[in-house]
Amino acid sequence: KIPDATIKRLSLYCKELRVLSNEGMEVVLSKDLANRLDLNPTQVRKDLSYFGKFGRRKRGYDVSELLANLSEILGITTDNKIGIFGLGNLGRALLNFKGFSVRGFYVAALFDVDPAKIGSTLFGKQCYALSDAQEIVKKEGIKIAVLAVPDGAAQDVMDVILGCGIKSILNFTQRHVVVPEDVMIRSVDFTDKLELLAYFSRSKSNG
Amino acid sequence: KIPDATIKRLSLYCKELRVLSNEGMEVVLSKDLANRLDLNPTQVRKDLSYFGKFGRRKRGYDVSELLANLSEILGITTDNKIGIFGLGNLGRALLNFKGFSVRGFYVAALFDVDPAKIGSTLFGKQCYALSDAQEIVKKEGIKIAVLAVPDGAAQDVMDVILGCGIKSILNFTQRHVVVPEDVMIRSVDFTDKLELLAYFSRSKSNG
Ligand SMILES: NC(=O)c1ccc[n+]([C@@H]2O[C@H](COP(=O)([O-])OP(=O)(O)OC[C@H]3O[C@@H](n4cnc5c(N)ncnc54)[C@H](O)[C@@H]3O)[C@@H](O)[C@H]2O)c1
Ligand SMILES: NC(=O)c1ccc[n+]([C@@H]2O[C@H](COP(=O)([O-])OP(=O)(O)OC[C@H]3O[C@@H](n4cnc5c(N)ncnc54)[C@H](O)[C@@H]3O)[C@@H](O)[C@H]2O)c1
Repeated sequence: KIPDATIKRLSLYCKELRVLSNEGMEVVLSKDLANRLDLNPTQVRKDLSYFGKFGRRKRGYDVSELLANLSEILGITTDNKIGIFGLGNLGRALLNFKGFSVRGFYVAALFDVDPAKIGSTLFGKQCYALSDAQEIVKKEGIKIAVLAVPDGAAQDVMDVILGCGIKSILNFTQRHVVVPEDVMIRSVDFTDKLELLAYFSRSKSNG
Repeated sequence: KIPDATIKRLSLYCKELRVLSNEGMEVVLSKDLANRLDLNPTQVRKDLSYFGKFGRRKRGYDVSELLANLSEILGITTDNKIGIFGLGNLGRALLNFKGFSVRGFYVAALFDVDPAKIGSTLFGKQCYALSDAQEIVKKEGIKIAVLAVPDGAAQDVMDVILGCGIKSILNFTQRHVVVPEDVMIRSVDFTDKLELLAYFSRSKSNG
């Protein structure tokens, strides 16, 4: 079993390889890739060794070949179908996030409880009633849920998502939601970063 | 000097204390607070000791008193003025984020380069031209910038923000931007979490 930390670093390597390829670099040494990410070159080589040989010649890895290999491993090349639960301010912003399609993520359906939103189409995506989630998740092959409902509704909607058989959830609410062992949930919270920045800006201005 | 890691934990303690106070808890032991956050009770006591005595009696900390003290230290009680740079999908969603006002953050001004947006008012906030940033940041006392412009414009707009004397930046772009030593930047990126979730959901379905 490959450690989560290695998978997380793979997505960092992909991000950096995309930047390198945009800059026109054709070859990269593990030590250069490591330097750009503040990592140890041995760690980079160890991570990549989990997945076999990448034809590393004396002069380094081929940028586009390594990017294609790692994208395949991360599943960036296949369509990862996403369902967005909660079509409010944040849900609508995520609908337009260009970073999804570039990484092989495809928003397949939207879910809400607001009658004014149910049945509408936004940027080509259909908004369904939460009560239809089980049928739509199955029909569309949705594997990942994005939770963007108000904090108070977080656990209830999470239970609906779990009832649809979804095992991977990206949680934007500020609530700590309970999930069974075999489900992976990752929460996005930037308020602790904001509070740290506020503390820093105050200590700066007091000179 | 208090370590960043301690300040970050303070904001975790505040979050938990708010939940406790909503649940009607009046007193909390450091070991209970630690358990709720998967931390070591000694770490909690050590963090709090940086800031003096909180009247810890044998029976624990007073929830509302500790919350008020920590909020004061984090500056949650004072108005932290924010400027949002880039009034696109994400910028507009952030404008409505209820989590700002509850933590003492106040969006003071918006900045964009799109003529259709400049001069407009959204949810009571005025959108200014980026070229007026220096004057408006000073007039409004903006201390924190939120960067929500397209990736390609990230470094240019960052240079404008630094030119306004702002030292704290929350970066939502996917670009790695360069800032001087005395400036703090924190980036928000959930795509690595999304790729990990996609990898997990694929390994699950191949059962
Ligand atoms: N707006 C932001 O920038 C932002 C940033 C970070 C986190 N968040 C978090 O994201 C969540 C959504 O925030 P928002 O600003 O979009 O709120 P919002 O109120 O604009 O949107 C919430 C949406 O969820 C829908 N909804 C309510 N109950 C539901 C239920 N039981 N099932 C399905 N849909 C339901 C509502 O109809 C609405 O469309 C919140 O938990 C918030 O803390 C928001
Ligand atoms: N949409 C999302 O859910 C989301 C999520 C995470 C991160 N992001 C990141 O946030 C940023 C904004 O994304 P978006 O979806 O809101 O894009 P968008 O294209 O909807 O909005 C960009 C806004 O920035 C303005 N702008 C362009 N150049 C500018 C400049 N030089 N100075 C000031 N304003 C300028 C545009 O006029 C527009 O209003 C991107 O970097 C993106 O990667 C977006």
